[in-house]
Amino acid sequence: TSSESIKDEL
Amino acid sequence: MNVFRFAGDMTHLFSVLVLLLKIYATKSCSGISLKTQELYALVFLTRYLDLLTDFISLYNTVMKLVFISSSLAIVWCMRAHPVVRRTYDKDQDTFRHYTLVAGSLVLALLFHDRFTIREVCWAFSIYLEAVAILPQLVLLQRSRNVDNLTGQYVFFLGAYRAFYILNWIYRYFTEQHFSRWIPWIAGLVQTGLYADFFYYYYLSWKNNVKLQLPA
Repeated sequence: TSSESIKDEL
Repeated sequence: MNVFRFAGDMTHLFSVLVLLLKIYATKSCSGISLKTQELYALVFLTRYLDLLTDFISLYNTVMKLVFISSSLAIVWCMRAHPVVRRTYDKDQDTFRHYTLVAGSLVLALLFHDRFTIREVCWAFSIYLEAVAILPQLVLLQRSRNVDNLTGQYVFFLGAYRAFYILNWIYRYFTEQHFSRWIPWIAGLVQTGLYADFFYYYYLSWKNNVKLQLPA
């Protein structure tokens, strides 16, 4: 989802 | 999630699978840097602390668990597996990786979004990931004969970083919130480290000869 922040990336 | 992020995650996953395949199929970890693998295990353990507190998606949770467990499994294999550990090029894998850990820790204590354990750990993991490949690249350079799977492992790792940069560029232009500068700078440094390797990988592929990095 586009609400993910950069910090939720792997 | 955009296509670049997904492609980055998949090439990252693929690199891990190639490495596991190499170790499993050949019962050998020659050409693989234990120091880089230990650094990656530390990167994942410090970055994915949010597994304990937040749930983002099943995809994220599964991938994070895969990266943590595979990196720990590889470190265990190289240190303790009765057959595999004897193939470890210990004498050539001499990069002082503690300096990378110390440097990343100092940077994370100086540059972070907020001074909390999680934010400092996150920044630390980003800085450390940027340089964690260095012991592996040094070992590749020292190894005269790099086998195909080892070359492909590093190639997919580099592709993962390149896709993440594209992902951030895409997000920068398509989303309202500003991307943060910490992963931008660390990501660019990290991708730059691979540029040299990519060049020689391309040459070996084009000329159909074994990969060999110049000393």
